Amino acid sequence: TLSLIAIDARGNIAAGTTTNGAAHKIPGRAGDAAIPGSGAYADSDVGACGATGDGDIMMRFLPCYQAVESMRRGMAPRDAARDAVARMAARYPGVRAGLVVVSRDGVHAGAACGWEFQYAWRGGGMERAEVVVVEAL
Amino acid sequence: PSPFPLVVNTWAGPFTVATDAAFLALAGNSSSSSDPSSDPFSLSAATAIDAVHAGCTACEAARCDGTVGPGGSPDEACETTLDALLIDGRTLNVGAVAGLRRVAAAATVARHVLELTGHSLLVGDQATAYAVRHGLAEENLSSAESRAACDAWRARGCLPNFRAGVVPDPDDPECAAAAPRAHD
Repeated sequence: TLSLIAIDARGNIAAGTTTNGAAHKIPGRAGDAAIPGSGAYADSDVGACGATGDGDIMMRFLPCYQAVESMRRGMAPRDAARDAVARMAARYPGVRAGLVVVSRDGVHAGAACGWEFQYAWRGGGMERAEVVVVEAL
Repeated sequence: PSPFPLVVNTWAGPFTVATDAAFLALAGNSSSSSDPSSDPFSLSAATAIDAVHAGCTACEAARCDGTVGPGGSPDEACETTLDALLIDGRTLNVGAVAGLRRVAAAATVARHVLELTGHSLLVGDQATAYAVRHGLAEENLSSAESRAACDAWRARGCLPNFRAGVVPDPDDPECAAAAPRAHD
């Protein structure tokens, strides 16, 4: 699953997802990527979030909505990402989830549980994308 | 130095094609070869939503690690279906599709839902019909890889699927070990 966040030069924020979902799913199943606040969320006044993982669990927690709202209430991106992941892990200890959260001023951080998660980023005058490895909580 | 424009996305490796496509769209160096005059979502003055669309579209075309775009993650019936979403953080407007059948450009359909409807989410065959009415082509989303994966899954004695309370039991440890755990 791709979940992507973009902030343009004017500070406008958008987010999106695209995926072919989980393999061997029951026909008709929709994953979290299509659910606002689960696979992605963005508010230009605050920041944005992208997510990947066990979508059937993640859509029950709207982790990206949670993370953005946590930033609105003052949390730093890293803390907001970890809080959203921890809420899922508390109820589903085996869940695999990865979140990347970006504040409106461009600070980004990730959190994961159940696996080692990676995210890529490119900003300003960077010539190529850089990769951040996020260890599981 | 300013951190903007800025693109951040899940995963690395093949997924950086999306990072680069979105970043270059914002930087005004779109690699799109389409005629801007015929492109309803021209990147000539790319905004954040243009960049997200460009990044998602690039990943779909590249079939990033097999989990994005056509030809991956077959369902029980061996069909590949797609989910996509775009959200504009200025307006909190959302366009999304789920269980999209036979149309490869899922992010583009989501863009149409975002900008050309008052809805947020279209699903299944009716999302396909909407996409076709907007000029997108219907095609078979299977690939040799997805057909092989589905055949192998069906050939196993235990089906590591998403059903619960049925036989074979997908939670049986032997079944769980027979195939990697699928995820979004």
